[in-house]
Amino acid sequence: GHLGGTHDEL
Amino acid sequence: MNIFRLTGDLAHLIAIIILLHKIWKSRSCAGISGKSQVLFALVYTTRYLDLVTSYVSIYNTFMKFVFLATSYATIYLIYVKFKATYDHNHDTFRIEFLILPSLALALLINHYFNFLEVLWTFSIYLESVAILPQLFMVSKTGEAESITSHYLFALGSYRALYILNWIYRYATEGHYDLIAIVAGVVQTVLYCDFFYLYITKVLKGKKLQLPA
Repeated sequence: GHLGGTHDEL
Repeated sequence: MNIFRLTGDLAHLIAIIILLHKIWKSRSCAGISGKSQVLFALVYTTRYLDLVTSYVSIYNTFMKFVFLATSYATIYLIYVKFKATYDHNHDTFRIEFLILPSLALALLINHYFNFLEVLWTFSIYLESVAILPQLFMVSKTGEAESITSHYLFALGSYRALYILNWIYRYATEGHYDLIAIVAGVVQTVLYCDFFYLYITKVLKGKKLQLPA
């Protein structure tokens, strides 16, 4: 699953 | 953010700085695979396109710019400034055999089928094999300078630390990303034989000799 569709990791 | 991801990002940054510093100071890119550096620049470029669409944190944005800038600077040093020292004969891995399958797999297995997400997925798959030309070059030359092995150790450690980060995030937030996890495990496994040689040899002051 994703944080609101954005990727929060580098 | 957690300590595993923070130290992972720092290990990643240290690896990039070690390499850039080595090439700049020695004014030579002997023993360095330009192809791997091209793949890393491609990984960051396709992964960080979301710089223009979504904001996560100042740290996230800053680090993305740093990774993009340093990866292109490294390529510039290898293929332009010190190209006379670039070892064409040993940097022969066919990177199209890494790029095309990664792209095909990204089109087949992804979280969402849209442009940015497929490119992000491509960058995840490509990053997991991007070091192969460098490891291939070290095995062809049969050895690596100790500074190059420190670079590889830091670079390999970064994704190993990310695995701990993913375990931590699953345990504390229930958050996980299977694509990143599977690719990250593959990426880390590729370093295992190098890690073994690094710990048993380089840390004892010996030269890194890979079985050719």
